[in-house]
Amino acid sequence: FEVDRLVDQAFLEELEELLITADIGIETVNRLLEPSRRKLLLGEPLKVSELKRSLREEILRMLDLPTPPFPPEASPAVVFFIGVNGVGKTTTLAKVAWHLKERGFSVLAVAADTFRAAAIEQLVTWGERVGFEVIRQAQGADPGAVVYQGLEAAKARGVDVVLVDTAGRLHTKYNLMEELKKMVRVAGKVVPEAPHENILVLDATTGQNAVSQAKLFGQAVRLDSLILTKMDGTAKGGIAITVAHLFRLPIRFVGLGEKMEDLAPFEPRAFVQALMP
Amino acid sequence: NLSDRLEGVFQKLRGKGKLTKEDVERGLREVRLALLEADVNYRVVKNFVERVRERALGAEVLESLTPAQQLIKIVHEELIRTLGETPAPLDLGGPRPVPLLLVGLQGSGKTTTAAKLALFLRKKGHRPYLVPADVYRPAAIDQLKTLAEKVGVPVYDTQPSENPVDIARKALVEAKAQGRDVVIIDTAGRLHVDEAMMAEAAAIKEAVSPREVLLVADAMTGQDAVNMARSFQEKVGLTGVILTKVEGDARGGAALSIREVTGVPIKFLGTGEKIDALEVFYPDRLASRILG
Ligand SMILES: Nc1nc2c(ncn2[C@@H]2O[C@H](COP(=O)(O)OP(=O)(O)OP(=O)(O)O)[C@@H](O)[C@H]2O)c(=O)[nH]1
Ligand SMILES: Nc1nc2c(ncn2[C@@H]2O[C@H](COP(=O)(O)OP(=O)(O)OP(=O)(O)O)[C@@H](O)[C@H]2O)c(=O)[nH]1
Ligand SMILES: [Mg+2]
Ligand SMILES: [Mg+2]
Repeated sequence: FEVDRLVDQAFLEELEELLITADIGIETVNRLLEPSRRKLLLGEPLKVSELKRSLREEILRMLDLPTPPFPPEASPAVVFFIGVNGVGKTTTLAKVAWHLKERGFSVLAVAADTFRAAAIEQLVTWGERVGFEVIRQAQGADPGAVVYQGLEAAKARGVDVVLVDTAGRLHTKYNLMEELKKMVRVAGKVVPEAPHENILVLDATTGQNAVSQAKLFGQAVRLDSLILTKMDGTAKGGIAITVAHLFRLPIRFVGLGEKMEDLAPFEPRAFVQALMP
Repeated sequence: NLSDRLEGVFQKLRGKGKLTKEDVERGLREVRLALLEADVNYRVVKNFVERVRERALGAEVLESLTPAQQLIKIVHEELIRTLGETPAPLDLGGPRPVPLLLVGLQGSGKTTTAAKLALFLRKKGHRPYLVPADVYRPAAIDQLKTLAEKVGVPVYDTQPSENPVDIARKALVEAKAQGRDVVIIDTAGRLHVDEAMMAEAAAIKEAVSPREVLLVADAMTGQDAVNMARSFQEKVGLTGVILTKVEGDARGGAALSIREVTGVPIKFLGTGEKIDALEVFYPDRLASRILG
């Protein structure tokens, strides 16, 4: 068994490296380690196990956010998948569709990425694999028009949940953020209160830029929750802690691979345990 | 930004006469902070600051009338030196057609970059040939075929049932028959910890002996950049890096980490979603934004 050692300078440095390499961000890490650093300075003894436990509890506190039910309680419930390029929005939408179908919900997808090569085909292929219909128009069509058509179809068919795929876009691009705002406005005109949930999809390999992403996407549209993808890699996804805490966004799911079943509900304790074994 | 922060640190020392070692250490702490905020890897930052410390504790800072400026200058120079001060061109040597292999994590921008590279080469008078070797991602073949048409470059007619090693081999034969001089092979995104997929990448390389194996990496990558880059270098072997999505506000510290840990030169930057958004890499602009 491991003898419970006392915290010393060397251990705090080890811990700092652990937390920073998990992408938690130096500012948050300093705040987390501040009490123990002060204790060390004052010569107050602190056990390693005690420190680790209190850090885990502190991070869990940061992740403890009100989490409304999913799917949102509306009919149809309208969910937008948004985020920067390549984070896994389209694949995640397909996984969420599979998850919802497993739970007995009827699902319709809207191919509102009308820009990127083969984006529509990608979603249509997923629709065939998972078993959901995709409302689409030609590549180059106005994404707002596809949202309009998609939500009208959802209402007409009495579908439970509409999942809207949007084009990857950098949060720093004014025109693209305006386009997103317009898509959200259109949704609200067709279905009252839509979109009921705007999910910001974050890639676990992302560093501190995730904060800027959440900030600027959040300035353009209301953000409701996060999905953290690619957690099957070696990145720890620590940026999700800072983003969740700063913007009060619960993490709904984590992506754990490229297949339709590779989506798991976010488990804060397991996440923190993996972060700080 | 770092310049202001360093001015702030040294400002308090005005009128105290010469800078002391402690003052410089305080300045180095700001440098460390800036680099960590920029996503440079923890250990890479440690080594980098160590290199800067040696020069920073010399007369050029301690006896300077503008120590903040001097420190920034040293840091900037060291960054440029590490990132690669002389541009490293694409290696197009050897028998025609020259194979170039693109590898990297999921979603980093390989397929888009393959097409950008094809356009770049076509504009330079080359006759590139695109090869879709991703048979896993839904509509990946479609995606590259669409982009190939857009840039006016012929593309191998990959069938989803083929295996990537055969695709690469057959495509090279086909490209040669068509008199093409460069073959750009797009591969599936893969995790560096996926043994089977890393073996596949190594097998493709083995089959076609590419002149370049280019790691396509996202500019917003965080601390994990070192793990994945080191892994790709060890398991596949790299000759260059293309950093994508650089036109956003990511500080791009991953570039420094990747370069430091693999020693492989950054050759291009992806600077947008349009097919002409590819630039040859010059270190000084990236150095400035890493510093913030
Ligand atoms: N390993 C792993 N790969 C993932 C995960 N989620 C998505 N991917 C992969 O990431 C890549 C990009 O996924 P997409 O769904 O196309 O991402 P996107 O955000 O829709 O991309 P754009 O629409 O181009 O912005 C694909 O190769 C996916 O298979 C995950 O949880 N784990
Ligand atoms: N803003 C921006 N987006 C880019 C850049 N390069 C690629 N992208 C976008 O990033 C997303 C992913 O690009 P892909 O080319 O599909 O990436 P990939 O590496 O082939 O993805 P996988 O095959 O799934 O691993 C797409 O939305 C691209 O348009 C760039 O330089 N800037
Ligand atoms: Mg997509
Ligand atoms: Mg691809």
